[in-house]
Amino acid sequence: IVELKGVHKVYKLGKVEVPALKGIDLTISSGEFAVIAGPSGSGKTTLLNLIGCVDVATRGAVNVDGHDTATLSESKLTRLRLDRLGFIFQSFNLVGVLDAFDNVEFPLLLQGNLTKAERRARVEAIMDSVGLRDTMRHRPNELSGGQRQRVAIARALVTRPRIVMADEPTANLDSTTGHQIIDVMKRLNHDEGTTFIFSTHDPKVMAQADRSIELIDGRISQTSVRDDG
Amino acid sequence: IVELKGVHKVYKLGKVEVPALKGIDLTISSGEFAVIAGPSGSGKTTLLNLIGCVDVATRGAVNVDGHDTATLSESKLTRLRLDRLGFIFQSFNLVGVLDAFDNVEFPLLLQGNLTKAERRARVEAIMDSVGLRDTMRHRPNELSGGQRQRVAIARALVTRPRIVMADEPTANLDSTTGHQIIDVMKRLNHDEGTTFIFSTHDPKVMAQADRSIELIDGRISQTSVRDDG
Ligand SMILES: Nc1ncnc2c1ncn2[C@@H]1O[C@H](COP(=O)(O)OP(=O)(O)OP(=O)(O)O)[C@@H](O)[C@H]1O
Ligand SMILES: Nc1ncnc2c1ncn2[C@@H]1O[C@H](COP(=O)(O)OP(=O)(O)OP(=O)(O)O)[C@@H](O)[C@H]1O
Ligand SMILES: [Mg+2]
Ligand SMILES: [Mg+2]
Repeated sequence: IVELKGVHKVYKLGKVEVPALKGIDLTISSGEFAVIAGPSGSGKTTLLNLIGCVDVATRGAVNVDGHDTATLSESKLTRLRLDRLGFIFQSFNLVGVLDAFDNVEFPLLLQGNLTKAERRARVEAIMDSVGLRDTMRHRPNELSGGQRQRVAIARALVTRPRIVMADEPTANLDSTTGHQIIDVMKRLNHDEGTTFIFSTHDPKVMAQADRSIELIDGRISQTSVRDDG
Repeated sequence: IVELKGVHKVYKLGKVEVPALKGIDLTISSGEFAVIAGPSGSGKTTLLNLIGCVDVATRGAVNVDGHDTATLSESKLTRLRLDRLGFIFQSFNLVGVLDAFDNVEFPLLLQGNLTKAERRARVEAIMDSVGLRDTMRHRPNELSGGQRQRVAIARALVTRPRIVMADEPTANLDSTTGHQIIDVMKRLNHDEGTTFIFSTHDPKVMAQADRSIELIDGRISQTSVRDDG
C-alpha cells in the first residue's frame, strides 16, 4: 500500500544542503503495523512526511494507496490526505483557537459527509477511547502535554483513514495511557485493517510491530518482519 | 531548597473551575535528583511551573531557594528565574526566528555577565555535550523533534542554574541520546551540586532518581527516597 523507490530528501539551509534521506527503498503492505526506529535526527519524521504527502521527495518515487504522489494535482493530494490518510504529528499541530472537540471534528467538517449528530457521536466515541471525555471543551493551551497528544491522535483517527502515520504518538504519555492508546490502534488494525506506520522510540510500540525498519543517518540499515509462527 | 506548603492550583475555564493541584506539601533538598511521576493530566507540569516561578499558586506557600515567591516583586522574580533557575519546557518554547545557537545564548545575553567570546565558548560546549554540534545554525523548524528538545535542554543549562526544572526532557529522544542527556545532568548534579526536579514517564530517568514523588489526580500519593545503603 506504500512503496518508495530511490527516495532522496535534501533540505536547503541557505546555501548549505542537508541530506535527510539518502536513497530509501521501502515497501509496506496493507494492514501492517510497521515501526520506523532510529536515533534522533536520523530522518524518521522526514520519511513519514513523504509517505503522508505532507512533503515531496527531492528524488525518487513515492507511491501511496496506488497513486504515484508526484503525479497528483494539488486538489487530488488534498483529497487523498483528507479521505485516506491520518497523520499524528510529532508536535501535534492543533488549532489553538478551537477547543479539543472542535479540533477533532475539523476533518469531518471538511469531508462534509456526516450530519452534525453523526459527527458528534463519532468525535465523542474516539475522544472517549483515548481518555479525553472530561476535557473536550479545553483549548490546547488549557491541556496537559499528554492530553494535547491524545487530541492529535483522536483527530487523525476520526475519519477512519486507511493509512495512519503516527510520529511518536506516545512520547508524552505515561505507561498506562500509552498502553491504552496502543490498544485502540491495535484494535483498529485488527478490526478495520487500518495500516499503521509509526516513528517511535517507545519499546511498548515496538513490541507490537509486525514489521520494524531501522533508520540510521538517512538510510535503512535493516528491516525485519516479526515471525510469530 | 524547595518547599511547598498547602499548595492548591485551580484553573478557571470560563465559569468552570479545574482543580489541578489539591493540597501539596513537598520538600526538596539542595542537590537532589528528584522525579515527579504520574499519569497524563495528574498535575506534574502545573507543579513544576509553580516551583519554577512560571505560574503562581491559588493557595499555599511556595518557597524556592530561600524566598517566599509570593512576596517577591516582578523584577526580583525575573532575576531569580534568570540567575538561579533553569526550565526545560515540555513543549520547548524556543524562539522561532532565532537559530539554535542564538536560542541557547539568549539567557546569557540577558544576564550580561560574559564577553562575547566567553558566551560563545559556553554555548558551544553545552551544545556539543547534547550532540548538537552540527545543527547550531538551524532554526527550530529546521530541526527534528529530538533536536529541538536538546536545544531547550542546552538553553536551560547554559546559565549554570542552581535548580533545574526538567519537564519530560527525554520524551522525544531515542534510548542512546536519552542516556547521553541523563549523563550530562547526573554529572552536573554530582560536580556542581545542581538540584534537578524532573517530571517524567521515562524509566531511564526514574532509575537515576534519588527521590521519587508520585502524583495522582493533583495529590501526592507517595514519596520515596532511594536508599543505596
Ligand atoms: N490553563 C488551563 N486551564 C484549565 N485546565 C488546565 C489548564 N492547564 C492545565 N489544565 C488541566 O490541569 C490538569 C493538569 O495538567 P498538567 O499539565 O499539570 O498535567 P501533567 O501531569 O503535566 O500531564 P502530562 O503528563 O500529560 O504532561 C489537566 O487535567 C489539564 O487538563
Ligand atoms: N527544514 C529543514 N531544513 C534543514 N534541515 C532539516 C529540516 N528539517 C529537518 N532537518 C534535518 O534533517 C534531519 C532529519 O530530521 P527528522 O526530523 O526527519 O529526524 P527524526 O528522525 O524525526 O528525529 P527525532 O527522533 O529527533 O524526531 C535532522 O538532522 C534535521 O536537523
Ligand atoms: Mg521526528
Ligand atoms: Mg506535563
